[in-house]
Amino acid sequence: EKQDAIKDEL
Amino acid sequence: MNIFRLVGDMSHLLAIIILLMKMWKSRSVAGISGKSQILFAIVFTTRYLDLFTSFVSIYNTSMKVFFIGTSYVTVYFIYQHFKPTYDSNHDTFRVEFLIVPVGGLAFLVNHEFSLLEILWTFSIYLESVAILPQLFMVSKTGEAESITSHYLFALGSYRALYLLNWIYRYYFEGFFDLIAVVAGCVQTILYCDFFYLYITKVLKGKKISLPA
Repeated sequence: EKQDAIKDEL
Repeated sequence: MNIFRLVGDMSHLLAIIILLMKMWKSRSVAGISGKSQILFAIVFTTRYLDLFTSFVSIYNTSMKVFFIGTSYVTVYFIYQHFKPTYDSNHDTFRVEFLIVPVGGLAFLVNHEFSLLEILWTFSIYLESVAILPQLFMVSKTGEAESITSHYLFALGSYRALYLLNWIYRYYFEGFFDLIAVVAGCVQTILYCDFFYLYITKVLKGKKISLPA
């Protein structure tokens, strides 16, 4: 799964 | 949030506002590719489904809602409100040539084989090529109004700034997302020719006009 960090990007 | 991402987001926001203002003030969608705008509406819709599953911040949520909402307003302007001014004869890029391969790739190359992940991946891949119908339209008509050029410059700069953001995050946070980075590079490369024209022509007060 992708890292959480990218979830805060748009 | 680092400076590159913040400026990137602001550039993205500015691009959308420039486009809406252009349409609203001139009462015209001339020179704007409806197909690219439909693709952007699909990009935002498939990427931001996580609005329903996770909360990050007020900033994050409001930007997502703004991007989705304005993308539908833009499509509405082009195909309904200002339809008589829409130049469909020049907006002839075959979008199925983008959607089908991108959909296939998202199915094959993703972080996790689940619906939300595949749709997120699809949106990342689709965003990287969604501007092609617009660039095709500019090359077909051989010109772009200055305001359309400003829109394209702001929109292209946003992903270029995200590349700097990812370099920063790699060094300082150990964060690296191959899918986003490769797609971001493709997206930025597609704008390079336009960036060159923008800097050499539009910034010197001339509008973009290509030799026939």
